[in-house]
Amino acid sequence: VMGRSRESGWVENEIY
Amino acid sequence: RTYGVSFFLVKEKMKGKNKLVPRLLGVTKDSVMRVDEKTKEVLQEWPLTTVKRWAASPKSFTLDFGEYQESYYSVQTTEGEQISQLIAGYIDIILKKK
Repeated sequence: VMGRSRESGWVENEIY
Repeated sequence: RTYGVSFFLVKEKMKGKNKLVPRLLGVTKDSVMRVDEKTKEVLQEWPLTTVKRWAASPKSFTLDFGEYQESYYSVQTTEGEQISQLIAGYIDIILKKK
């Protein structure tokens, strides 16, 4: 997925 | 209020109990909502801007609200990856509009 880091299954939300 | 909402039938674990309750998890272009499976009443709605991160596994889907809510919201579902991709897609749209 573009511009998003996947670490241990979690996807961080860039608009949070 | 449910126009334009994608629904997923999931199971919620009742707090302190070992019972699973059917629930509809709704995803819109700017929010995620808990909806009563039978009455379709919106029980809770979280704007996507209040979701810190989320995780999908083959059997579950979890939302972390960071500062907005103390506990995670986790449900049992085999559609976690689809929910995850739908949310990611809507967030991409919001980001591209900026």
